Amino acid sequence: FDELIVETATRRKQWPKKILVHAIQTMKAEQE
Amino acid sequence: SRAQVFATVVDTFLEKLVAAGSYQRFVNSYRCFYKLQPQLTRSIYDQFISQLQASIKEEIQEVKNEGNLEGLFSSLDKIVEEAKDREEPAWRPSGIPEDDVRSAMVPYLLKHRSHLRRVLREKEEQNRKVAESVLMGRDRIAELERLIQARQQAWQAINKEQRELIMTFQE
Amino acid sequence: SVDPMAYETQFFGFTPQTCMLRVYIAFQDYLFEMMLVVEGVMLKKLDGIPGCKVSPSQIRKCTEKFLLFMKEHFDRLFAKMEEVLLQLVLNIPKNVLLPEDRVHEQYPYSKEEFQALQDELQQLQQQCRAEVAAEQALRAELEEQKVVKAELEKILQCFDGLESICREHGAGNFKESFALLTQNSKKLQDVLKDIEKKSQ
Repeated sequence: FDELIVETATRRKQWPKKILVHAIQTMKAEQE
Repeated sequence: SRAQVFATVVDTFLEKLVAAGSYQRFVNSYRCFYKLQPQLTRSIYDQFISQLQASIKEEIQEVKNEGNLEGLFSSLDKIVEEAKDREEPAWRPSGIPEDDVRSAMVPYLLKHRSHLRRVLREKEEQNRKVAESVLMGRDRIAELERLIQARQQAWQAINKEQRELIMTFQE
Repeated sequence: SVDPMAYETQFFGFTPQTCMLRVYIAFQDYLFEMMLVVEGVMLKKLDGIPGCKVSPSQIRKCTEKFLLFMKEHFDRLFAKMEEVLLQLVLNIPKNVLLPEDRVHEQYPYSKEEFQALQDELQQLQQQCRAEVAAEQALRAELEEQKVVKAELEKILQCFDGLESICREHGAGNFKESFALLTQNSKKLQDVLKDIEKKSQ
């Protein structure tokens, strides 16, 4: 349970930025 | 600050623990040994307490280093300080990643929107100018065609004259 | 109902409870170790006393008595410490938002608003594409106009050329000169007719 909480919290902290990077790359590729 | 509270709370814990495990209590528990060796009992007790305190303090320091607690405490103090004017509860993860990640996208989308709006405005302005020169070009071509038509008619009129003349000669 | 303290975990990188558990276990181990050391020292000392009546099991009983007492206080004190630390130190007040989540404060977009924003971007992209296409069409027409104008100007130059040839050969305005010529030739004809009539 503890690991699950740490994993979830870590994702909540880090993944939005990662997803944003990929989303921006996708949009830029579409734009091009 | 959090670091001070943390240190104070741990020190208090230690003090109270030592107070609970008083020498009197120790002697009461080890009565048989105390009767034989009262001095030794005292020094064993003193060493026990100082070693226990030292170990616990060392452990706390280790936990602080491992978790970088000092740094985290001070940055959390700052974050809390910045939010001191807020009353209402702040946002918390909803538990639905799709919902939460959307807001992370919004600043970029807004930036992208203003970029597209600017590009579109520039492009429209540019095209307006090009459209103007196209219209001017069309007018120019119409005018040239009119000119040519006028010259053509003039020549056709001459042509008519010419035919009349030839008729005359033929007669 | 365990409070996972997920938001605190997001900040600290570990769950506060685990941190406290880790400290608890470490402290408890020290306490037990120290008790064993105390007992070891005593047993060693008693070994050195000939005809000593105190047995190791007696010492063990004393140790358990003291440890039981210490453990009870330890647990009570630790529970108090944990409660205070989880409340005052290892916690994030409800009104506090972590820096990485500031975006939720500034842009609390609902699903619909987000969709509307994406639709607007889609539409803007569409318009940009349309403008690019329009620009290509306009530039193509400009190119075409260039060719057509050149052609028409060439034709006009032909006419100009014709007229300047006429002018060079004294014909002035070509139309008038033709009219004049026609007139003269008509006159000539009349004269001719006249002469013929007279000669008959």
